[in-house]
Amino acid sequence: TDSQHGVSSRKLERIKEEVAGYK
Amino acid sequence: DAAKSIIDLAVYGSAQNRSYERLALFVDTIGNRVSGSDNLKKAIKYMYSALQDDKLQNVSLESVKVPHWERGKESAMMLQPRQKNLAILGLGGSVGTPPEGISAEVIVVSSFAELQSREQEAKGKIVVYNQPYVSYGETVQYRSRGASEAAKVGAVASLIRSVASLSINSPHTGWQDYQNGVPKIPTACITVEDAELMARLSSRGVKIVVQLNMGAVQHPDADSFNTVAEIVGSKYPEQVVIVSGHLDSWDVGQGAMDDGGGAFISWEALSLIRDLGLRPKRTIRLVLWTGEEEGGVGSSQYYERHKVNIRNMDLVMESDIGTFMPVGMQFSGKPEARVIMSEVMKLLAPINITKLYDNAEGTDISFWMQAGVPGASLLDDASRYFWFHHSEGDTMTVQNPIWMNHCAAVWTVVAYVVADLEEMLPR
Repeated sequence: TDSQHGVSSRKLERIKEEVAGYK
Repeated sequence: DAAKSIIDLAVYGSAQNRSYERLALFVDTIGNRVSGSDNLKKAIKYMYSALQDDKLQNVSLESVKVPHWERGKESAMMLQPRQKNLAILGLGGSVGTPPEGISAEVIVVSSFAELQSREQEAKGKIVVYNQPYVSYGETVQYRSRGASEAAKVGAVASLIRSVASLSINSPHTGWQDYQNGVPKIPTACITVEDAELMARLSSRGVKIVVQLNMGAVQHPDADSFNTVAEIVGSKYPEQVVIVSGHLDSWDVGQGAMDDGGGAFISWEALSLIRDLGLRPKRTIRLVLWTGEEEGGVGSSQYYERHKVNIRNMDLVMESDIGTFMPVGMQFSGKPEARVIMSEVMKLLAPINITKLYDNAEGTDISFWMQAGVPGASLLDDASRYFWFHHSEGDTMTVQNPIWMNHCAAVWTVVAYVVADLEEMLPR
C-alpha cells in the first residue's frame, strides 16, 4: 500500500495505465 | 485516443466556437433570468427544446420552488452636502421603502466592528458600508449581513459598497439575508466611487443626507425547474457523473458570464461526446440548476430528491466562476481519488492545462461534496470575474470563443474519462 495515498500500489499503477489509454 | 479526439474537436475542429455561439444566441434572445421571472421560464423552455433538438437522452425538467423577488423602480440621491445621483442596485430579498422613500442622514463605516463601536450614532440613519475589497468570500459578508447588522443598531436602511475588484461607477447586486428577529430594512449596493466619496465627506465632518426609493416586492415562491439531459452509460448506467452550471442569473446584464458560460460548456460536453460517438460506461448527466443566485435553491432540492442514490454519484462537476481561459481543475476528494484525477488531467497536455488544485467550489455541488461525493470545479483566469459579477457589465462582450473552446475541452475530457473508468472514484 502506498503510504501517502492509502491505495494499493498495484491498483494505482493499473488505474494510471487505464487513464493513459485515453491519450 | 478519446482525450485527443475531444480536444481536437472542441478546440480545432468543427465544434470550435459552438458553445460561444449557442450562448450568444441564448442570451441575446432571452436576456437575463432572475429567479421567478418570465425570462427564466422562457430560458428553461428554450433549453428543454434545444437539448431535445441536440438529440441528447432523457431530457427532462425537475420541478422545484424558487424565490420570486422583484426589484421594482429604485433610485438614490445624495441631497446634502450637494445633490448627486447615486447609482444603486437593490439587493435580492430586500424590502422596499415606503412610497415616499426614506430620507435620512448617513453614517459611513468601513467595517462591522466600526459600526458596533459607533452604534449610538447609527440610530435613525442610513448606514453606508465602505468596506475594502479583500476577497469575494470575505467581503461579500457585508452584502449578505449588512442590512441586519445595521438594523440591530437602529438604522433605517443600508447602502453597501459593491463587492467588486474594479469599478467604473457600476453597482453590483446580489442576495442578502435578513436575520430572524431583526427588523427588515431596505438595502442596496452603491458604487465603489460613491462609497469612497461619502467616506471622504464624512471624514471631513460633512453632514450627508440621502434620499432612497426602492419599489422591491417579495412575491410568493414560484414554480421553476432544474433542466436535465443525459448520455446514458453503457455498462453502469445507474452510476453518474454530473456536469453542471446554473441557468438563472441576476436581473441585470445578460448573465452571460454568471453563469451562461458554465451552463453552455456543460451542454457542450455532452454534445462533443455525442458527436464523437463515444459512450462512457457511466451516465453523464447535464444539470442546469435554477435558483442558484438565491442560495442554491434548485440544487438543494435536487440533492434532497436524489440523495437516496448518493452511492451511485461518482463525481459532481460545476463551472460557476467564469469561462475565461482555463488554468486547471479544482478538486475535492480523498487522496486516492486525487491521484486518479491528477492522471486524468495529464490527458490535457496537448493544450497545456494539466494542473489539479485543491478545494472544488460551487454552491450547487456543495451539498454532494459535504456528503462525501468527489467534486470538481473549473478553474480559469478569473482575475476579471469580479469586475462584471452581478452587474450590467455581465454581457456576451465578456466572453471569448477561444477560451470557451478550451474550457469545453477540459470539462469534457474530465467528465468523459472519469465516467468511463472501470471503477468509480474512491470516496
